[in-house]
Amino acid sequence: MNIFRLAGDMTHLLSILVLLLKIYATKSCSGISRKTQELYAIVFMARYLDLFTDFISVYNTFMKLIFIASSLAIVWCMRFHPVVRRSYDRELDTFRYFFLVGASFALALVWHDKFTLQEVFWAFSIYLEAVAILPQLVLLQRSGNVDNLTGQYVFFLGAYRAFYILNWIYRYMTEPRFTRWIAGISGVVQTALYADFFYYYFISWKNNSKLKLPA
Amino acid sequence: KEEDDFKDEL
Repeated sequence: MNIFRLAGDMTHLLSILVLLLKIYATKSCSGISRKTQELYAIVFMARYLDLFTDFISVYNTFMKLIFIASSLAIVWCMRFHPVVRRSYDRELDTFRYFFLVGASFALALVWHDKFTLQEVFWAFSIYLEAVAILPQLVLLQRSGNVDNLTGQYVFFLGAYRAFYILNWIYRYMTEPRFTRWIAGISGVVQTALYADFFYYYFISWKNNSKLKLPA
Repeated sequence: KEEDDFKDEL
């Protein structure tokens, strides 16, 4: 564990807490893409297949459980909670994410560390996470003004993978033979997808204005 | 090889 990876994990946890706060405090999920939440639930379930077979540390197991439980709880809220589900922007959240799932799985069948079920699903989860934010970014562009908590949620979600990139650079420099090409390249793509969001987020912070993404 | 591509990250 290094400071970059810890910062990444804490930022990721923070993004989830901000999203839970937004849904709980406002009893609303307006501006949140359910499709992105569903993709993240798939990402965590596909990535943590080793949850009960490989014990790495209490921290590792605890965080995996938090990520799986929170993503499923958020999807459940957005689908079945009688109050929250009414504020779902159904007509705006129309990104056809089936292609993202299919393409990620196809790529995982081709490019993986080892051709085993666990490794193919791990690579699938890495590729899928890289594109999972797309429905959310599309929804933000369509829904015009973005409430503060939603903006902070997306910001922290993008920032966590940037910390992981620093972590991979650090490990590459300090650990012999450390390579994480699949996660590294996907992580760069994932963070790059946030580039324009980060730009408009910075502008709104500098001008102290409402966050607005151009349509 | 086995140990260093061990998935220890989240």
